[in-house]
Amino acid sequence: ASKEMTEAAVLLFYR
Amino acid sequence: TPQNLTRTNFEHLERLSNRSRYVARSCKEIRDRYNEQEDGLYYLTTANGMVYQTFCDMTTAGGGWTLVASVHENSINGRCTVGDRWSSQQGNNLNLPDGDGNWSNRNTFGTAEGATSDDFKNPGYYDIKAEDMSVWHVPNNFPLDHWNLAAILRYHTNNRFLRLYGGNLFQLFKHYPVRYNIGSCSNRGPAVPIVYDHGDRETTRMFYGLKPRKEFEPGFITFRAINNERAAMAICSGVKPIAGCNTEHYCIGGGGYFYPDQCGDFPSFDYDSLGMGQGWS
Repeated sequence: ASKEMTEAAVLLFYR
Repeated sequence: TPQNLTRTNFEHLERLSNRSRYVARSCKEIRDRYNEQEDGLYYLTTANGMVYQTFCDMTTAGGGWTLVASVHENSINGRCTVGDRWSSQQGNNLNLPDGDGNWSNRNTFGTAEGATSDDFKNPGYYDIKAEDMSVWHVPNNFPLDHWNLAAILRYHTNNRFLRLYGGNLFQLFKHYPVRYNIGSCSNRGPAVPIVYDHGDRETTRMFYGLKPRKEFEPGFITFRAINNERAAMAICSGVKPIAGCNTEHYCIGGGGYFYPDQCGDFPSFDYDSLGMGQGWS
């Protein structure tokens, strides 16, 4: 995957 | 003057600390009950009375979004080692098919402020009954007040799919365990269409490698994908696998065993070396 994607945290929200 | 500045800071902090008087189980309740419309940290309370702090997105699509978790890759070279809380920190191990099991247990870790610097999971993950999900991909180490602007991808669902799966991921993953050898590629969980808040189908496609692009369709969030080697992954963010089962290259989180050795929170995102725009990477 791209470096951008791999060096970003994935934040999960609910509503 | 410096004195005025101090006074302003004080008043700002005083206003923020007033938030500790709110009683609510989710950011949506805070928005509805106290008419708060500012993004930031708020206190929430679980059904059992446990108080915790998390980030509320009060602006996207009407607001009221509660941050419940973050998946952060501390070392792409690590293979189910320290920091791989969303797969396994106990090594790539056939005898630990669930890995750490954090997708379907009540363990919590990390802090909201540190959610882009380390893994995060709060009681809201299992306590809140929700209808929809929102996902932000934020570059590592960004401070909370810049998350929204800094995000490379932001989207949400709007079809209330969580109602069908018990109202949160804790319940959803009880229906679809993130466990090695639980099934085959054809047994993946739901793929839910998304609405983009930043980015689009094309930018989503380009975040992944050349070969993965031939396997998925962008514009979805998918749960519990299973690859050719029967390893389970929790979430394919922004995409739906449609033609191929090499999901370890574009889905995150997982169980405790990946054949041969691709175990990790971002399992095999680095397969053909990172950011080179070749093969699976």
